[in-house]
Amino acid sequence: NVEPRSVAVFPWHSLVPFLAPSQPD
Amino acid sequence: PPLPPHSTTLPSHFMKGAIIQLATGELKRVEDLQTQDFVRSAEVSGGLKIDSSTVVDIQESQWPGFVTLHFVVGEQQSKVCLDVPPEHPFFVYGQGWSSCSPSQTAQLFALPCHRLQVGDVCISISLQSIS
Repeated sequence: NVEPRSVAVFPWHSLVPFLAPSQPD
Repeated sequence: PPLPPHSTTLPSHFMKGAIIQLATGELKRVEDLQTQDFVRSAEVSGGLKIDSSTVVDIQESQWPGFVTLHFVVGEQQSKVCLDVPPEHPFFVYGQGWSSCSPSQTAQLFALPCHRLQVGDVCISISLQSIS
C-alpha cells in the first residue's frame, strides 16, 4: 500500500520580500 | 551592530516544483510564476501592495556567505538593505527569477535563474497605506 503524500502549498507572498519603506518626512 | 540574517537555509518554497497558491486561489508551480501573477494577487489580497524595488548596489555582506543588496523601494524611493544568501531568488519584472548566484540556486533548488544585477527591478510587497 502506498500512503498518499501531503503536498505543501505556499502562499504567493512568501516568495517576495517584504520591504517596508521608511515613513516619508 | 545589526543582527545577523536569521538563517542560511531558505524555505523549500523556492524548490522547483513547489506549489504556490495565488490570492485568486489558483495553484501554480514556482517556476511557472509570471509578473502578472504577483500583480493580480496583490490587487485581490487587500492590505498588500506590490512595490518596484530597484537594485542599486550589490556588496559582500559583513556576514560570511551573505551578500548585501541595496534597493530603492516604491514611489518614495526609500533605501532598504537586505542581507541574503547568494542563492536567494528574487522576481525581476519582465524577466523572472534572478539571484546573485544562479549556479547555487540551480544546485540548491533546481530553479532556473537569471543573474541579479544592479538596475534590475524586483517585486516586493509592503502594506497598503491607509489615506
